[in-house]
Amino acid sequence: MIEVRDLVKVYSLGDTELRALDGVSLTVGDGEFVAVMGASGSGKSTFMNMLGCLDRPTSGEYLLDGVAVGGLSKDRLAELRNRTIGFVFQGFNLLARTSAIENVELPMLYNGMSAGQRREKAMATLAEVGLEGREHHFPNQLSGGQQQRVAIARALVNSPSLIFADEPTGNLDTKTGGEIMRIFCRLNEDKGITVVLVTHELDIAGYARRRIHFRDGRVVEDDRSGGG
Amino acid sequence: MIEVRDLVKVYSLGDTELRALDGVSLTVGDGEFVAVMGASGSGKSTFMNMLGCLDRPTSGEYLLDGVAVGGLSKDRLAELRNRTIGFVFQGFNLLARTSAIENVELPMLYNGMSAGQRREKAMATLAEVGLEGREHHFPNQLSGGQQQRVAIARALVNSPSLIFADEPTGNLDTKTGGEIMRIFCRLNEDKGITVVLVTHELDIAGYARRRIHFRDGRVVEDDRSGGG
Ligand SMILES: Nc1ncnc2c1ncn2[C@@H]1O[C@H](COP(=O)(O)OP(=O)(O)OP(=O)(O)O)[C@@H](O)[C@H]1O
Ligand SMILES: Nc1ncnc2c1ncn2[C@@H]1O[C@H](COP(=O)(O)OP(=O)(O)OP(=O)(O)O)[C@@H](O)[C@H]1O
Ligand SMILES: [Mg+2]
Ligand SMILES: [Mg+2]
Repeated sequence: MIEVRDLVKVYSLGDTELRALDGVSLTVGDGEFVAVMGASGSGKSTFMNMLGCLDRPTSGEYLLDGVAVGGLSKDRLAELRNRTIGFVFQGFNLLARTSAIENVELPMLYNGMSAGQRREKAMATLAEVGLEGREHHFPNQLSGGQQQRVAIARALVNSPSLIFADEPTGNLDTKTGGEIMRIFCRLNEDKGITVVLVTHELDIAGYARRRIHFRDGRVVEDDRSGGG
Repeated sequence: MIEVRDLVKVYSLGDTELRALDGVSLTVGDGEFVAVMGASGSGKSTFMNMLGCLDRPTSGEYLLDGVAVGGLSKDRLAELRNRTIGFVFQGFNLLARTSAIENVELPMLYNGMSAGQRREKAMATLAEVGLEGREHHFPNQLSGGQQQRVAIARALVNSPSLIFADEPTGNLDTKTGGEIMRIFCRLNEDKGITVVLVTHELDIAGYARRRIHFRDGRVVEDDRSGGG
């Protein structure tokens, strides 16, 4: 259960102030499947970084399962992120000097699994996103869409209860993008995982049951008429 | 005029061999507007890097305006790239410690323009892609789509005769993507600039008059029925 109230994010650049988020209030219930849309620069990634506990707002509140995230210590926040949230970055953010499989294993390093169990889980997740045979490639030995899928596999491997994905199909052809969306749908329907994803493609947004539209740092439309 | 014959690119990984390009032969005439499509990992970026003189094939020939590119010295190649080719990378490839406007000015550093002329041209090109007000931001102070537009502006600023763009609208909402495509169309129609762009979106491919489809490192379809 996600609740944000009056979320504001201000960046100062010299003598100007940029309100990347200008007062966002909304709730996302457990098990929802939400698409976030809006023009380039409208605040979507900034909002996702707040939800994913990767950044703190300038003001406003964020309650995750009733816990005020703003009041948590750095360690507690990192633990929350690692255990309950799977985050797919718009820019993938893979470690360049680490192979695909090692990138995917990263989130599992502190959850008590053995090296063998981590390797097995990572292999299975990479196969699920269609990357078997690419496990030992480094990011610069992978196509754009393959790097994106490594980032997706890394977000899924710890079986998170929340998936936040920022343009997860932006570098994927239609068929591969559809395969990824079916993974998200299956996790949402079978395991009740909450999915919030940013997209600018209407056919990707069509997989969601709710569409939130950003403009200039605010939510200007919240459309729940979608059929998932 | 672009002519490639039996272009092959092989990557060796340990004891396996990956044929990223497996014999590509085609011609692109001056002033054409071509869309390159195909599944993730099918060889599109590898092909674009060959065309953009950023990489050399394992075997095969590439003739650019009748000149065999493979036989050129490093210096001559760099000069060719800088003067005649505008390249938009799939991953943007902006310099992280350099502002947007300085990133855009880079290709102009060796063409004899004064600093004032470079600044003026860069400002105008940034405005054209909708980024006025963002000139002094650094890449990490820009949204994904804004970074992409800086990469596009940088490719256009030297008035190249060839534009190679790898997923130029992948991080742009539909409206902003349309604005970028109209820039490419105008350059193609008014100035006769040859445009080759990779996309996985059919409505973007619809701006082109020819669609080339890749699969497993080969061209499997070359469709000239498109109405630009
Ligand atoms: N340096 C490298 N070493 C090994 N394999 C590589 C290297 N670079 C690319 N490849 C492989 O070559 C194939 C083609 O890659 P390419 O980047 O051209 O694909 P693409 O069509 O652009 O894909 P996408 O749509 O995902 O961007 C991929 O399977 C990729 O894993
Ligand atoms: N560190 C920063 N400093 C200053 N401004 C920033 C910073 N990060 C983001 N911005 C600005 O905040 C605004 C919102 O950025 P954000 O990345 O959230 O947009 P977005 O909706 O994700 O866009 P896109 O669709 O292009 O990815 C943009 O105008 C951007 O220039
Ligand atoms: Mg973004
Ligand atoms: Mg590519």
